[in-house]
Amino acid sequence: GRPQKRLVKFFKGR
Amino acid sequence: MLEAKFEEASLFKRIIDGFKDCVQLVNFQCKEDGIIAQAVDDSRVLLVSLEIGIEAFQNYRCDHPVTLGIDLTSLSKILRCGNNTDNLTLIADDTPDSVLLLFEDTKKDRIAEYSLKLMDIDAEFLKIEDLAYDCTLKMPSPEFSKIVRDLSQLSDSINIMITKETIKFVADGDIGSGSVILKPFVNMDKPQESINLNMDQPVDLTFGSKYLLDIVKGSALSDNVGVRLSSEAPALFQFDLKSGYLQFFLAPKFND
Repeated sequence: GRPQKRLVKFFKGR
Repeated sequence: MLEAKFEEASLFKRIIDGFKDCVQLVNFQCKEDGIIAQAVDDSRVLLVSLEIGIEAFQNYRCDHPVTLGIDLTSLSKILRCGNNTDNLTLIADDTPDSVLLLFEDTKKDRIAEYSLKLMDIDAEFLKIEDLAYDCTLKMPSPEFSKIVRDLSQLSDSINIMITKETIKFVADGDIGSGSVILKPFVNMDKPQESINLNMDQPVDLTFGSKYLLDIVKGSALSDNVGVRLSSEAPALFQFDLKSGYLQFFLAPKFND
């Protein structure tokens, strides 16, 4: 199947 | 001091049941304007964001911000001890080691009290900026739930394609394939059964079925689900509360 993207690059810690 | 009273324990149960299967350890931040919580699943693919506004409570008081680090598996055990129609009050002091859950059956003068030990959970609180989306869809949550459950039997991926007037869900797997096509429409008599679509750009995105199966557990919270899709950002699936929401941000799979 297709590889899964991660959230990391979209949300940054405060 | 925190005192947060739900008129019916079932509301808090449905909120917790809506995301306890994808994340386990969650910091609930209680402030004077309500309770917020956020957690990312272990694979860093799904982000859950919860906001319970004051209006969702029968009574709410929080003089001093307090964070409750909760293991949702343990909380669920205690929530099962109360009846759905009980009043449920969460009580904690300003530097709590535990949170008290008070179930009151007002008809029977029955009071049940449970204490849940809190945990130090080392989780960063992420800042969620408003993202730009290509398509915004609002549809009945039972229908969305059925489509996800049906198609996830066929494949570990579900493809969502939106063009101007068509929403298409597709699964293609080893045993065969399936698709469900919907068109936007307005039901004047039962507005909650309408399907609203706003499209700026067509989208063609693929999501892991297992994450979508987690997300549809939020369906018990609302008649509708809001779906926001973009080629450049995680998808947002939102279930609205009377005041507040349960949101799921889901990263898609890579396109071929």
